[in-house]
Amino acid sequence: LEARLEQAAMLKRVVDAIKDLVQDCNFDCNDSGIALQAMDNSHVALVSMMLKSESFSPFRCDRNIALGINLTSLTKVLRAAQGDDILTLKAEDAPDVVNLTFESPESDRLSEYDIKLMDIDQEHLGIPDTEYAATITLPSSEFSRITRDLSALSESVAIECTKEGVKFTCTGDIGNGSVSLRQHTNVENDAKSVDISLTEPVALTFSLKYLVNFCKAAGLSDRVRLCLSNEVPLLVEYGLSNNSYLRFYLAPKIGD
Amino acid sequence: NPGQGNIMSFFGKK
Repeated sequence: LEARLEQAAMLKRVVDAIKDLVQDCNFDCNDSGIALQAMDNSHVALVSMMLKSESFSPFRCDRNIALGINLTSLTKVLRAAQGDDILTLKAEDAPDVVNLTFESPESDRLSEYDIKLMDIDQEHLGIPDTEYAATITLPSSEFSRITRDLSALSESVAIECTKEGVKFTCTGDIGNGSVSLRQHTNVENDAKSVDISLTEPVALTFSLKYLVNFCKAAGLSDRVRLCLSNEVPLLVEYGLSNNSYLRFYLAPKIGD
Repeated sequence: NPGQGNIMSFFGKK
């Protein structure tokens, strides 16, 4: 494997966004790119990352390899990279280590690290293709704000989407709260728009602790997409350039 | 964690 990223910031942010949710992960490398799928310890949430080969330049992967990496270790090494450094990942066939180099675009500084790999016996889950009943695309900062504000009151949030819009409601010991958003087009700045596409009304309840955690990815993208259907996991997607993505799935709370 | 669904009951093992 040899994969060169123009900006180390992308990998730094991805790892930062998932490291509190999942610890030891296989980075599955093949000629289409680098993928990661992992559940949190309590099997409530699933992280699915895809960094397409087009996000790297150049990208070369001659044989499929799984790089088992501890994300705490990777975080320690990535801390040594500046956001605008050029980052190159390298691994041999049947590797013991993954090699990372960080090159400063402005100076002749080159740093190089090896991280020991681990054997991780990870189960891959089959994520079915789903036609979601409701898809909401909103500013990622807005979604972060809603989850943060409501998590101060309650452990869980009900998300209801109807043709009127989407409503986030919570009930806690000190009282209750809600935030409603309507479809809204911002003509000055499309990134601030709220798009709602609905085929049938949905109402689901989720743990806010996980949603707050997912929002650590907000720095990766101005926009976030929420996909919901009744009685299936919520999909929270942060799109990256070149069709790469970071997706989180969250199992709903089960009704009384 | 009562009332919390498990992701594996929605997405089967590959």
